[in-house]
Amino acid sequence: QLTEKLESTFRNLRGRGKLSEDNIAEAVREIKLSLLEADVNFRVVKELVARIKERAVGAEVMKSITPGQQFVKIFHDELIKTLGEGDHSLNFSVKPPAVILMAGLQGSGKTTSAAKLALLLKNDMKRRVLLVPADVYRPAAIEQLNTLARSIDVDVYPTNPSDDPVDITANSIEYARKNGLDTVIIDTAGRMQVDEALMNEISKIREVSSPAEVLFVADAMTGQDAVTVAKEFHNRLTITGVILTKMDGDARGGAALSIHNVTGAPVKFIGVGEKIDAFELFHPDRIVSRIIG
Amino acid sequence: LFSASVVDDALIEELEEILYTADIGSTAVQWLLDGVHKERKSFESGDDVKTFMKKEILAVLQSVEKPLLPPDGSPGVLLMVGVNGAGKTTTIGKLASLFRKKYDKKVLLAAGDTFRAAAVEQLEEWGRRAECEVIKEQEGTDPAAVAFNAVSKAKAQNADIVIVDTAGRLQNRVNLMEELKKVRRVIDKAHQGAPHEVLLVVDANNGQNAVRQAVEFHQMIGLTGIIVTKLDGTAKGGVVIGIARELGIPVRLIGIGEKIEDLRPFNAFDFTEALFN
Ligand SMILES: Nc1nc2c(ncn2[C@@H]2O[C@H](COP(=O)(O)OP(=O)(O)OP(=O)(O)O)[C@@H](O)[C@H]2O)c(=O)[nH]1
Ligand SMILES: Nc1nc2c(ncn2[C@@H]2O[C@H](COP(=O)(O)OP(=O)(O)OP(=O)(O)O)[C@@H](O)[C@H]2O)c(=O)[nH]1
Ligand SMILES: [Mg+2]
Ligand SMILES: [Mg+2]
Repeated sequence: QLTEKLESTFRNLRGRGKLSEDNIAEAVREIKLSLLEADVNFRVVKELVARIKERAVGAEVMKSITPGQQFVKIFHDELIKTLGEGDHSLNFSVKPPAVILMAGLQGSGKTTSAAKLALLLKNDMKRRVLLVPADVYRPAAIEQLNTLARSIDVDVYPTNPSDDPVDITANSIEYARKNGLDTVIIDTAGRMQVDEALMNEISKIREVSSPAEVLFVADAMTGQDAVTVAKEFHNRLTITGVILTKMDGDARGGAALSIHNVTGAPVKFIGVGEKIDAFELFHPDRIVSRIIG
Repeated sequence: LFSASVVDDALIEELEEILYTADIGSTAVQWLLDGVHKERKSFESGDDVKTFMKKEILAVLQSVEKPLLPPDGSPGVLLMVGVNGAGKTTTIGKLASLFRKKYDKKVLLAAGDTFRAAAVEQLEEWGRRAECEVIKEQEGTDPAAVAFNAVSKAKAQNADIVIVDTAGRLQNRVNLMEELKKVRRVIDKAHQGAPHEVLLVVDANNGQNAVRQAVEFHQMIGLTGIIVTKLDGTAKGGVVIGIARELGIPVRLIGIGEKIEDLRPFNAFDFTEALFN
């Protein structure tokens, strides 16, 4: 009698069987919609959902949650794994000076992030940084980086708007080498990935600088086009890391998934404000919760 | 479900991809697909369906198409607002040049971003290019004070137009939105009825957060128009449809590059065509 009762209790505790296409269909639909509303690219959503669904179907249903809820948990964990993979630190195991190249669309936050990164490297890793204003097009871009550099007491390479960005790059690295500066951060002009002339320019900048890191700076509010943009920048430059800026806003940040999907590059830092210390190491947990919603 | 019509699952999937990747957003996508479903018996091809959707979108966008003319107001005052990096300062340079050259207006620019590094210098360079005077104050001055001074000066100088630049701000930063509310209030104090135009500058690369921007900025200070920048890239700016449907705020101008002449009136037809290219 008692044995039977106990057996049936255990059977119920073990749950309701396995996850199936049917019992997670509603959750799949809701997650798809949520990701799209979070600005994850349409094709990336399709691919992610298909991959994770394949992994989830057949899993034992856990007790006390519905199959749908369990699928969401599996999805959440998969995204954390995806965004967490790769080397999230900066690669400095190169012959000095280590060059970090900042690249991205207009207004994404490159100049501000260059200064933020310089401050972090100076304070946390005692590195001797040279900031290089290689944007000679935007009015007062050089002044902007100069002002930021002064505010954090970091060296900045002297530049004029009449200089050529490729020459600025080469000369600044030589300058760093001669003056014992071990890190060179190159701020470049914002550019569209379809602008041939400017994409050729940044390819040349990459060529003459042999960067240890090529950081793609992207606005957290970027929408669907993140894949098209990131893919081309990656083709031309081989992105080694991503900085996601303006994370202090309320954008869901789905662009992070889109960009990672097409570049394989890890998000290394996030910008969390206008101040120069508003800069953090990237941790996937918070953004994944934000994206799934 | 759709087997009797040309609107089958494959077509729906194809349409969803076009619409979503243009940043049109789930609410508007659903609205369009509901319309397609209603009319499904009338379509003979996938192209018919696309034509139908284009027509629906065009109707919405035509209802918010409204060119931007230099406002009368002696002086007419325009307040430029938006999130960080959207293109406010650059657009002011373009607009100042347009008003001066095409409409022969005397334009003053107010350097209302007193916070960001080299913001004033950037506007000053644009002032030089547009050949318009820039009114500025010390770094860290209350932006409302800059706006007040610029409008007062414009009245004294009989300038036709004042364009007020503001610092970029994210719409969820309450204190910054309050600051903007104050700037608007002070402009009205300096010149009753001003600002005559309050323009939200939106980056075409933004996703659905652009709708949040429009909602919050509109709620805080009341918008008279949207300017969509960076349409020279590959982003389609489909968020404009969501903003139009939700708020009905007129779309006045588009930015199509970084040069002073890269400003165009918003054209609903061209914009709709581009969404489907
Ligand atoms: N709130 C917030 N604002 C940011 C953040 N990062 C950058 N910004 C702001 O975004 C705006 C654009 O930043 P910039 O550093 O000028 O961007 P950029 O990529 O160098 O721009 P271009 O050189 O014109 O391509 C400025 O107003 C910055 O203060 C961030 O993490 N949070
Ligand atoms: N390609 C392109 N770039 C643009 C356009 N409008 C502005 N930009 C660029 O976008 C970047 C940011 O422009 P800003 O005018 O500084 O933007 P902002 O809104 O004033 O920025 P903050 O004051 O920092 O908030 C600059 O590099 C501009 O040249 C456009 O229509 N097309
Ligand atoms: Mg810059
Ligand atoms: Mg500005």
